Amino acid sequence: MEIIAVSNIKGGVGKTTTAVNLAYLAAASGRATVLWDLDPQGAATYTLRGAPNERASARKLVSGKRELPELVAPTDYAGLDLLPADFSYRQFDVRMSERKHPTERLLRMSRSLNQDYDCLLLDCPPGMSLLSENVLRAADAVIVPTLPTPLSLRMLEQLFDLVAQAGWSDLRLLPFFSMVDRRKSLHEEVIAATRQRFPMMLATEVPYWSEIERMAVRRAPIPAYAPRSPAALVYSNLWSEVAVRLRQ
Amino acid sequence: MEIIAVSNIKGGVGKTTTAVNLAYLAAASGRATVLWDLDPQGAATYTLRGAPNERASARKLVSGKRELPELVAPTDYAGLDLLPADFSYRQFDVRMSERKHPTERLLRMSRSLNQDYDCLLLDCPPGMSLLSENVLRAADAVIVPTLPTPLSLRMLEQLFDLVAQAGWSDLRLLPFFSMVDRRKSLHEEVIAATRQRFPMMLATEVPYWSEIERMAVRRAPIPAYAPRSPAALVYSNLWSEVAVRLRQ
Ligand SMILES: Nc1ncnc2c1ncn2[C@@H]1O[C@H](COP(=O)(O)OP(=O)(O)OP(=O)(O)O)[C@@H](O)[C@H]1O
Ligand SMILES: Nc1ncnc2c1ncn2[C@@H]1O[C@H](COP(=O)(O)OP(=O)(O)OP(=O)(O)O)[C@@H](O)[C@H]1O
Ligand SMILES: [Mg+2]
Ligand SMILES: [Mg+2]
Repeated sequence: MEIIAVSNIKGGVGKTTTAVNLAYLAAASGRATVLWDLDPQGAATYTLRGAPNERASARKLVSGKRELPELVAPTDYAGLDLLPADFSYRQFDVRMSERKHPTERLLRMSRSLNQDYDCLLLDCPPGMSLLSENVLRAADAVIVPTLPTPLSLRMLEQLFDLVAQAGWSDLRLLPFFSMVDRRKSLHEEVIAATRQRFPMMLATEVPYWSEIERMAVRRAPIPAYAPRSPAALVYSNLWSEVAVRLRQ
Repeated sequence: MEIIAVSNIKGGVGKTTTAVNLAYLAAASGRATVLWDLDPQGAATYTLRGAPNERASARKLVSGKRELPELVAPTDYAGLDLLPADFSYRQFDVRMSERKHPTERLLRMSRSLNQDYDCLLLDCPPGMSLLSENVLRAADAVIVPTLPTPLSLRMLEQLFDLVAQAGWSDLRLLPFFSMVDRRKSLHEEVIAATRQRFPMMLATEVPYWSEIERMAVRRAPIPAYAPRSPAALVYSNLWSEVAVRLRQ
């Protein structure tokens, strides 16, 4: 099973929007996929019309009393299952810190899914925490939606430094530009500077479009309800690029 | 001393942009003000050209070995000081959970500032955590930048429920619309529905303007470098409304 995180410590950059669309496309490409909504706010769960599972509990999951396969729910889309968010997930940091190997708890929890799935996608909450460190340790690849702003450049520097210092050479970092408005000179300037500094940025850029914002109203992945729309094309380009990088 | 938090569990909604501009305006109105950047990413510290203090440490602050006044730094603006962000702040949840009264640690830490300041402004990281609960317990008022999206309505419901259930009747919740694009029908629809459901929404709406986005490039509060600009006027309207609500 491949573990792909969609993460950025910065908030509101399009993590959930990306995770939901790519999870749908991963399943549509034939991979048995499960999307785990790690954000206690549950935006991905809301978008996929899922609901919390009464039996979910951060404490029980971290201690091993409860296993992830017990909490999986189907979605309306073939090949795509969901691990719904839970309010108790806000306690992950505290629960993980109480155990041995606190930065490996997520990896250990996800092992129970290995038999059933080809791909585990993680929608991550914003913020820097013990959970975000767990995600970096568990993931094979991290997709990083990046706004074309000055602070994003700084965030990417911090992320690449962190990964280099920790020696995680097998972790693939896949940043791409999200919510791009090419009419803005600020966005043009930052994109040019960032591409020079980080040549591994994905080529696909996701524009800032109302059509994408409305996904939260439709509560469904865009390729599911508008497969030939410009937005669906953008996400399928993004997924193709990610799939190529995973095979390298 | 009044404690005013700028908080929203949702990421990327304009918390830091709001906190920096209102901190400047609070100081300009004659209140001795300190802005505490609680986000380990340090976006407010970056915007005010501050730097982390070597002696800052989440562990020492929570245990009382280190006091906040020791970490305060001046800014370029009269009457405005800064408590810079620190990378160790990502451990706040774990450190607070190790102490008695874990949800009151922030309030206790802030007491040492009472003598020196009229106003403590908190720029909060995104996410739901023990720190975010500490903020609700310590604050006299919480300013909530709210995007005009369907998920925001849900977030406001959750916040008001949480505050009502916890019995914090003296906590003032001050939501306002942030990053508004009135040309979008989605934004118009959500604003109308939200104002009906939450009549206490502030009247001031902060538009989605490049001029505001560029503040991250200027690295200064907008009223400091463009006092008569449309954006500066919007933030001074926002501050006036907040100041009126605080006196009620
Ligand atoms: N490409 C886009 N164009 C327009 N709006 C977008 C785009 N991507 C995301 N949005 C909108 O921006 C907001 C933030 O997106 P989203 O919730 O996916 O970000 P996030 O990084 O998951 O946020 P959080 O940090 O709170 O989890 C949402 O209102 C969403 O509808
Ligand atoms: N009114 C606005 N118009 C245009 N851009 C804005 C506006 N307010 C904020 N921004 C931009 O949107 C992005 C998010 O803003 P900001 O960093 O203030 O949000 P935040 O809520 O503090 O984010 P986080 O949750 O990561 O702390 C930044 O790039 C900022 O420049
Ligand atoms: Mg999200
Ligand atoms: Mg911020």
